[in-house]
Amino acid sequence: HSYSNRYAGDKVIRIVPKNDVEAQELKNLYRQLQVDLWHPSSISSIWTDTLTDVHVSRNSSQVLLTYLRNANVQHEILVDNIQKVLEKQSVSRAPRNRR
Amino acid sequence: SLSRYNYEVYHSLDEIESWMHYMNHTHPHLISMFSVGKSYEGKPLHVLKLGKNGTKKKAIWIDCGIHAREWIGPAFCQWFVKEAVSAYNRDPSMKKILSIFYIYVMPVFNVDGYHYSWTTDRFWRKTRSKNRRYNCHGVDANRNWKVKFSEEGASLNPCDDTYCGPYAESEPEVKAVAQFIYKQRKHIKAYLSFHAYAQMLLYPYSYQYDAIPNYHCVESAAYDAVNAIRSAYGVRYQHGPASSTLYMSSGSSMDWAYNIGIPYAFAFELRDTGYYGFLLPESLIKPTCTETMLAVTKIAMHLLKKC
Repeated sequence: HSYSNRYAGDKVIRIVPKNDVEAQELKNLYRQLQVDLWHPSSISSIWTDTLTDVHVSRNSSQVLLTYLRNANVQHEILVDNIQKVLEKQSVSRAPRNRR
Repeated sequence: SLSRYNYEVYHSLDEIESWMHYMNHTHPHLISMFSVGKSYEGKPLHVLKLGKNGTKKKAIWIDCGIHAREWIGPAFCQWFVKEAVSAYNRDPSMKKILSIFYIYVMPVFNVDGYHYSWTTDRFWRKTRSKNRRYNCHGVDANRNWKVKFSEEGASLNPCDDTYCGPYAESEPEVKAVAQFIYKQRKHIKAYLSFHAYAQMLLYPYSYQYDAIPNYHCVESAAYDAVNAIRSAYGVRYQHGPASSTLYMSSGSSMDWAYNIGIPYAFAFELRDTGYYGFLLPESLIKPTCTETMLAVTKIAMHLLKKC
């Protein structure tokens, strides 16, 4: 497995806070869960309607998704399993190594 | 074999360095290779200088890979060099550009971070410097420049991804490039930095909402460039001042370049808008680089016009 399978079950989730309350709660949750923020690059840049893409570990993703569903926050899972996407990319690379 | 180098896949740092040496040896009339210094881990900071030899020529600086995980950047820098030298004898515009300008191309700015993103953490962003006082590695190399250092949009927490560093130019990579560009600032007419992802073409300022003095000229160059991008595959790029188009940040290379007098400074945020994000598939390298090549050529041709 590439990267020693460390991304198995990790997800990338897109979230758009509708108002200041959601934005603030997301900031707190991101800090608590120590998510890897893909966009924007800093938590301090998150406001109402800011499109945020976060990479979360398998465990944290359950916590985050449960919160988003219960709080009815608009979200979309962009990458359901990062390890699978990485494996797919490294397949295209592997033949080159063999040569 | 380097003679059949595949520009439509991502390459490791070692492969990119071998490729640079190969291009330097096989195109002596158009390419020379040099180093501006060493990284924190001691790796060489290689730059390719493109263009016909000449004295007192104007120049364009292009860097890729300031942020380690943004792999499409280094892929584009390699694509640009390949296209530029192959188009020299075929395309009158490129012949004119390489006759009038030197183009400095740095395929991997953050060499330590890029290597680390291949071996250990695919989503590493920062450099790999280490300060004994803190547990976390790395500084955001695009928050470490001497312009509004450590102000809004940068973090003072060493464990944050946008950590600006203990002081401006604390990162040897930033210091080395800044020193080189500063020495060449009278010649360099455009600074272009390649990032991902958002599909944007940004210009100063990042650290404030005021307009730049030569706003109209820069805006028209950016407008032409994003139209050139759209002409290829219909992909829409936003363009405008970074502070309002993307978000406020301080200590960026683009603002620093503009503030030392380089009249055109741009930061490209390449594909995509998040569907794959940093994991842009290799199948999208070719279209992304093809459209971006048109934009860079457009900006270079803009420099030749009076504005």
